[in-house]
Amino acid sequence: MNIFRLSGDVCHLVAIIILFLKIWRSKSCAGISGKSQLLFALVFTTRYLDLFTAFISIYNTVMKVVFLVLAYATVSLIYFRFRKSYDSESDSFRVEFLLVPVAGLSFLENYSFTPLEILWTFSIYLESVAILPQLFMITKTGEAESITTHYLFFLGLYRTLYLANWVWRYHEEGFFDQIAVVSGVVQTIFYCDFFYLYFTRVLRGSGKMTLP
Amino acid sequence: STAENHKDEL
Repeated sequence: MNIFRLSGDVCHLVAIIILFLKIWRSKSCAGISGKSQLLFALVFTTRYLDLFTAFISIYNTVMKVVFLVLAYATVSLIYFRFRKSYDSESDSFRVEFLLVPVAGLSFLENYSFTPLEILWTFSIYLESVAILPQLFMITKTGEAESITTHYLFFLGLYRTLYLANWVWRYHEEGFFDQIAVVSGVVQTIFYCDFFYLYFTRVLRGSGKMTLP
Repeated sequence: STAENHKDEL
């Protein structure tokens, strides 16, 4: 555990809590992509199956359970409790265009051809693209509430900090996880355009982020 | 191996 890894995890947790509280308090999931949240729930489910097979640490177990619970709680707020506020018209990204290539790639490029490893690989690849329905939705509607952009900022910062964590671990431990690193770089690239808009429009301006 | 080590990350 190093400072980049820990702060990355904290940012990840903060992002998920921001989104959950935003929906809970406003009793609305307007502007939120239910598809992205479903994909994240699928990411956590397929990655954390090792909860049943391996014990790493109390920290590791607790965080995995918290992420799983919050992911499914968020999905249920969007699709059940506050379903009426869900903008399915704007959430029109075709997730099969992500799921099919990601599933195919995880069978082709993995560390070992076992169910748990393939599912872990699938979750890593899927996470790198899971935010695309949300970014697509913002592009389509042309705006995002500032609280939604704070969520995206922390979610993007989390994987960016993991990149620093992997550089650190490579130097300190000789640890290099090719699948996670390459996917993490791809994932971070997707946020670059958003980061730019976040700093130039949300933090310097006020209220909503509107696209040109 | 890498396949085992990566499990400590979230």
